[in-house]
Amino acid sequence: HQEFVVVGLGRFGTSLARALIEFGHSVLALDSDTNRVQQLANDLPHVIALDATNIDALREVGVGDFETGVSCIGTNFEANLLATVLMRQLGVKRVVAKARTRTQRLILLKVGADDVILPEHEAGLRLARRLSQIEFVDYLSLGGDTGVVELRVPARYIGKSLAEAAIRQNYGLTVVAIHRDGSLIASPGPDVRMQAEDELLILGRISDAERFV
Amino acid sequence: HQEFVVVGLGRFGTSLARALIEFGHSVLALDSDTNRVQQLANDLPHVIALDATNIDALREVGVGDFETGVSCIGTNFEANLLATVLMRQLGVKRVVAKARTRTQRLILLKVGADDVILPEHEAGLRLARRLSQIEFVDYLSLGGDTGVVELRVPARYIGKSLAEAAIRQNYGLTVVAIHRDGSLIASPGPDVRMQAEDELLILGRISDAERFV
Ligand SMILES: Nc1ncnc2c1ncn2[C@@H]1O[C@H](COP(=O)(O)OP(=O)(O)OP(=O)(O)O)[C@@H](O)[C@H]1O
Ligand SMILES: Nc1ncnc2c1ncn2[C@@H]1O[C@H](COP(=O)(O)OP(=O)(O)OP(=O)(O)O)[C@@H](O)[C@H]1O
Repeated sequence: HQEFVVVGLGRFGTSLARALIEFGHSVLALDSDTNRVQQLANDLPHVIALDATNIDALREVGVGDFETGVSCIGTNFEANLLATVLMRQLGVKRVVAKARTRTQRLILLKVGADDVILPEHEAGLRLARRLSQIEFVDYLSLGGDTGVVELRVPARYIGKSLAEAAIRQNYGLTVVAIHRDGSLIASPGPDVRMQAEDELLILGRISDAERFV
Repeated sequence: HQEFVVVGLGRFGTSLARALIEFGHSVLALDSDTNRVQQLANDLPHVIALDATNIDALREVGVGDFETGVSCIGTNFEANLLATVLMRQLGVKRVVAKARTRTQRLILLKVGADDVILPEHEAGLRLARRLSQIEFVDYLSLGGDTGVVELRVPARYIGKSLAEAAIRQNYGLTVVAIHRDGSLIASPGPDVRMQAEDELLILGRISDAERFV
């Protein structure tokens, strides 16, 4: 159970605040737009109208006591930047910000943000991975081009052992498990022989997995 | 190797197009803004200035032959909607659109989009999961109660080796990789020592993983 302060209740900030509450955490939600605060009053337990570029206002609601603060102000970059800096100054342990461009991200990191999210850029990358998956049975993303995929054993490997297939040597992929008849062979040894209908659990770069199928 | 048409080269569309190309797919990138097309001319192999609300223009560049089309027009919802409908009409097999609000999403689904992305909303939810240490970072289902989860290393294991932690003996879980500083230690050996901020890739029953966190 953690405590978060979320500044800026646009689509990103509101979605973040609601999800954190759903996961059982405490959220203090702040926005300078009184209409927005009114709209959310019955939705979020602690929502206050406040200008996050005003250090006294932030101090007054105890922002410095929070472990994590997230600045989700979009259009007004200066306000986003200042809110981030002020949360850092007041002693918030982990400060995260959203940004709209890579340049904004660099600046926010320079002034002390621990992490900066670029929702549109990341969503584009994530969709690319998902659309690229028609060969894959399922997929877990580990950032960048790397992930774990479950995919049907390619026909050319049926009857071959893992050592004979030399998958890591040829593709840089690790077979971490074989899913066979509903049960799992975890960390299969080099002499394990692949069978028709096997699902292979593969760890590595997605671009390598696409060459492999 | 798949073929995609991407309409609208804002941050989302551009990021999508670049990632698909990086994964080895063919991408036809379209935008009505000639300046934008110029900017991207050296970046994307096939980028054309085109108004995606013009069915003849779309037909002329063979959009109907593509398996997947993505409409990434943000501000002008009518254009986004029309581009989606036209791609559907021209015979694109899978049509995906991005949207800014839930209402827009419902409308796009009604007119035939197969999938609609809300980048800001999804990014808020995803950040909530990531910041929420007891939640799984990501998850791949293998049927039944079994899966692969990526989760933050529990505090009690920081500084311990995998052998000392005896995770398989105590929980029946296999640590198939450690995700550390953006890189991956696949099949870590028994003497590998866990560090703060590590993400563990765990294979096994989800109920065991929940006891483990
Ligand atoms: N100084 C400030 N203090 C607190 N909240 C602020 C401040 N400036 C702007 N905000 C709030 O931040 C919220 C999000 O900002 P804005 O709408 O500009 O970004 P956005 O990028 O369009 O948001 P999203 O994409 O998440 O919907 C708005 O509700 C706005 O009222
Ligand atoms: N009719 C159209 N045909 C083709 N492209 C279009 C059309 N209308 C708009 N676009 C392009 O779509 C792109 C993205 O749209 P816009 O910038 O409005 O959305 P956005 O939501 O701000 O984008 P992002 O958030 O992805 O940066 C722009 O480059 C714009 O030129």
